[in-house]
Amino acid sequence: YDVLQENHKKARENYRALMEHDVKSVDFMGSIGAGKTTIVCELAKLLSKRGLRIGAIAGDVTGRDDFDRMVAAGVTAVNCNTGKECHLDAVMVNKALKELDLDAIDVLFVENVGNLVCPADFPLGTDYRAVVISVTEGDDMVRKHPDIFLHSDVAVLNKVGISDAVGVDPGILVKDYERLTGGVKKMVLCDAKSGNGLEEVAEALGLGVVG
Amino acid sequence: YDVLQENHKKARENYRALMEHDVKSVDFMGSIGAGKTTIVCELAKLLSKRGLRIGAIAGDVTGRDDFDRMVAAGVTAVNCNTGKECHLDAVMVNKALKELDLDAIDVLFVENVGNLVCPADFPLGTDYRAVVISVTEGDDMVRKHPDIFLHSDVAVLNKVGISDAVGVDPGILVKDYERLTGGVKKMVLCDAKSGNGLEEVAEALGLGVVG
Ligand SMILES: Nc1nc2c(ncn2[C@@H]2O[C@H](COP(=O)(O)OP(=O)(O)OP(=O)(O)O)[C@@H](O)[C@H]2O)c(=O)[nH]1
Ligand SMILES: Nc1nc2c(ncn2[C@@H]2O[C@H](COP(=O)(O)OP(=O)(O)OP(=O)(O)O)[C@@H](O)[C@H]2O)c(=O)[nH]1
Ligand SMILES: [Mg+2]
Ligand SMILES: [Mg+2]
Ligand SMILES: [Zn+2]
Ligand SMILES: [Zn+2]
Repeated sequence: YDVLQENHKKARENYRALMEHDVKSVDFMGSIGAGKTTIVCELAKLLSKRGLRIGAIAGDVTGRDDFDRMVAAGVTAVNCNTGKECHLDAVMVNKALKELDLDAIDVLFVENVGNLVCPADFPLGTDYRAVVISVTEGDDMVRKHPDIFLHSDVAVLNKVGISDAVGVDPGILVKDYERLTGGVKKMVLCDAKSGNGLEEVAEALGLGVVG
Repeated sequence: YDVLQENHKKARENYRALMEHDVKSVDFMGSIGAGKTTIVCELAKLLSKRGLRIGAIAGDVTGRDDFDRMVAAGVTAVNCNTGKECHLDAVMVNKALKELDLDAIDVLFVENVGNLVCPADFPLGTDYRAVVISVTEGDDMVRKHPDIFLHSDVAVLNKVGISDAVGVDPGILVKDYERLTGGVKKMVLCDAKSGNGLEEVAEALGLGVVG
C-alpha cells in the first residue's frame, strides 16, 4: 500500500468531483495559529455578499473549534478530525466530500492541519494550494520551509497589522519568497482580523470580483 | 521494522548516555515560531552565567538558522536537519550526540521541529519534555492538541508581553492546561525576548538556582 500513490489517486477523484460540479476549491495549509480559520471565515463573509455559496472542510487533530467558527460565519462546513496524523490527506477529504452537496456550493475551502512540512507531499485535489504564515512566527519562515512554498500556488502573510509589535519586517519574507520562486510570484500581505488585504487574497485565489 | 519500537530503543540509549555523563537534558517541542530558539538562547545565557556549560541540538527541516543563533549565544551546538520528517526522532538524536563531547557540557537542550502533533509519539530520551506555545497562536492551542501536553512534563506560554496586542487572554490557556492535567500542573508564563519569566522556566525544568 503506497500512501503517496493512494493519495494521488484520491486527489484526482476529488479534483474530478469538484470540477464536474463547477466548485472552485482551495487547500489552506500553513503554520499553527497563523490565521487560516480567520481567513476562511472572513473570505466566506466577503464572497457570500457577492452571492457565492461557501462550503468548507475543517481539518484538525481533534475537537470542533474551527468547525464551529466556520458554521458561525455561515459556511456549510464538515468537521474532519485527523487523530494522530499531522496533515489532511486526499483519502480523508474524499470521505468528507461525500457529506457535502456539491450542487449547493460554489466555493470549497479546505483548512489543513497547522504544519509547514508534510502537507506539501499530500495534495488534496483542490484547484489552489495556499500557504498561510504570519509575522508573529518570525522572519525566517520561508527560508526554513522552502518545500511547502514551492508546492503551492499562493503564499499569504497574515497579521501584518502587528508587525511592529512583534518586531518583524514583512519585507524580509516577501523578498525570500520572491527569490525562492525565481521572481515570479508575489507573497500576498493581509491582516484578516481587520479585513485589510482580504480582497488581494481573494484575487490571488481566482475569487476576485472579476474572478 | 517498527518505527516506534526502534525510537524507544534509541531513546533509552540516549537517556543512558546522558545519565552516565551527568548531563541534564530537555526536549523543546512546540508550535512553529513560538519562541523555542529564543528560549534556548536566553536560558543558555542565564545558566552559563552560573557556570553551567550548555550544549544543544538544533532540529530543523532544513538550513542552519537556529543553529547559527545558538552558536552566537555561546552554545556548543550541533545542527540536525530532518529533511522530509516533521519531527526529530531518537535515532537522529543518537547520531547527533556522537558529535558532542558529553564530558564538556552540563546541560543539553534539544530543539525539536515546530509541530504540535507527532513529536508527542517520539520521545528522544531527555530528562524533560517541554511544549512551548505562544499567545500569538490564539487561545485554543491546549484544547486542540491535548496529546502533546499530556506527553510532556512542562508547558510554557511565551510572548505574554504582547497578549494585549493580539487580543488573547493567557488565563484561558492556563485554565485549559490545568483542567487537562487534572489540576496538577501549572503552565509557565514567560516573555523570553524581554527575559520575563525565564527564571520560572529554568526552575520548572529542574535548572533553577537551587536546582
Ligand atoms: N492581530 C491579528 N490577529 C489575528 C489575525 N488573524 C488571526 N489572528 C489571531 O490569531 C489567532 C489564531 O487565529 P486562527 O484563525 O485560529 O489561526 P489558525 O491558523 O486557523 O490556527 P490553527 O487552526 O489552530 O492552526 C487568533 O487569536 C486570531 O484572533 C490578524 O490578521 N491579525
Ligand atoms: N514579542 C515577543 N516575541 C518573541 C518572543 N520570543 C520569541 N519572539 C519572536 O518570535 C519569533 C520566532 O521566535 P523563534 O525563537 O525563532 O521561534 P521558534 O519556536 O524557535 O521557531 P521555529 O524554530 O521556526 O519553529 C521571532 O521573531 C522572535 O523574535 C517573546 O517572548 N516576545
Ligand atoms: Mg484554524
Ligand atoms: Mg527555532
Ligand atoms: Zn504529517
Ligand atoms: Zn512528524
